[in-house]
Amino acid sequence: ASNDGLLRIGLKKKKLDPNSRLAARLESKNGEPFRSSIRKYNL
Amino acid sequence: DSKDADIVILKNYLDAQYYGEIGIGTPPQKFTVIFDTGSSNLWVPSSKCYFSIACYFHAKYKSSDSSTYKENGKPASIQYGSGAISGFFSNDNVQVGNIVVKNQEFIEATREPSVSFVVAQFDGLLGLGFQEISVGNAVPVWYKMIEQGLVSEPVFSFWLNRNSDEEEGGEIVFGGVDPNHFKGKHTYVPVTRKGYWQFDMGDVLIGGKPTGYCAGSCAAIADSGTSLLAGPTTVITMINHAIGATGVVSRECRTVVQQYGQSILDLLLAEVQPKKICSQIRLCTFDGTRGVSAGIESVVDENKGKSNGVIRDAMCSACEMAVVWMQNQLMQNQTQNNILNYANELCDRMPNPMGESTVDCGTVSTLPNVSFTIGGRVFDLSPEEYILKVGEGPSAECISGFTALDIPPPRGPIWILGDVFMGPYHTVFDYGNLRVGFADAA
Repeated sequence: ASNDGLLRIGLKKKKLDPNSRLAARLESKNGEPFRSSIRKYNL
Repeated sequence: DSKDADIVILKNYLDAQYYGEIGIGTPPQKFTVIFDTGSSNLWVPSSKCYFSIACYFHAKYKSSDSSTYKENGKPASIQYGSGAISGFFSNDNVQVGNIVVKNQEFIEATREPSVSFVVAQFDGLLGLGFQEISVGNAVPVWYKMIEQGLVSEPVFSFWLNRNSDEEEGGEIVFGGVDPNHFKGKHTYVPVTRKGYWQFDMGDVLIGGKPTGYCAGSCAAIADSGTSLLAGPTTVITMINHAIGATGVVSRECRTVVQQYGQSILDLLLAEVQPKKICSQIRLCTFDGTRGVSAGIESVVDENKGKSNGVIRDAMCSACEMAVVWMQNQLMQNQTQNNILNYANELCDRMPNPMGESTVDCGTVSTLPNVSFTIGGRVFDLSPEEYILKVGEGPSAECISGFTALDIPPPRGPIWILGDVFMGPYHTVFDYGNLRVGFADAA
């Protein structure tokens, strides 16, 4: 916040990274099998 | 809410790249959240989340540690494109910057089954959309800020720092705009449908040439919670072709262009209304406003297999796209041969729905601008602005900032102007006057 009456919130940013893209692909293509394997191995 | 489910599923939180910190409870428990103009609820993981791996990687809200917690208990769930969350509502104070929003309703997420949330660098989400799309009709944080007199003006604005060399991610300003972060004046357009920050947008241009698809206006949503810029396959395919982005070869598209291309062209030259062409060649039926797949009839016709219907649906869509592509080329006075070749080439550039396309990093500087007409002003995106670089050095990959998303009428077609657009253009969300404004970011 500052004395001009505005409330300023700084934002952090994250670079696109290979890990998150991999997760996106797992989610869209193999989401259910991936979740099944998590259940299978009691993760 | 199921009635809005078709829109809610557009969200792709995994790609959200900008986030900030808030506190919930007394004393405040810190959470990293996406400030998302494309949704309206606040949710964070709950300490009662036991069976989702994602909860173990993120901060969790513990109501018993807060002296201002008020029990609510109403169940809630939100379905997203990259997963879903469910849990229950609670009430507590929310600290944003140095102000405290009292008695805010929010969702304690007890299930986050999506893999996407495991790797996400944010804990939760703070929606800045309208209450009309709020799950459980919860009052959004922004409404409470206004109601409790915590901001001077009912306006908030976004500045996203697209300079990849700088640490600072950007700034959201509640109560007005920061003059340090934009140049010139904002171009304002009215909100046309309350819920999302939705407005009417004009034509999309590639290299300064109109595509024609949105000449009669398209709906668009300013969405800080989406990284990329999503739009109808018809136009994204044209963009992919112009920027050399990889696409998926569509057999139906090829078949339509090869078997019906000349007929489509003849009908366009005969000045038949473009929207009626695909029904004239019996690939769609015409409902008065647009083509409807003739394949839909196969659902009620037991003599036809369902798979046949699916193929015909695809043929209808391919035909409608081919009409737009050919019409666009005709307006540029191309020869018939060139037009057919162009349509055939576009079939190789069709994007995966909500998928990503890669481009050759070496060609980025030679690619054309892609522009969007909003409120009479043309907003350019240069290739450096719409191509995202992933990784460094020789292993770096360049991905297109455009992705395909097809929402059928009457709600669609819709463009989602995510961070790819909100980076170069400082965006004002004017709640008091129900309008959205864009100016060059500084």
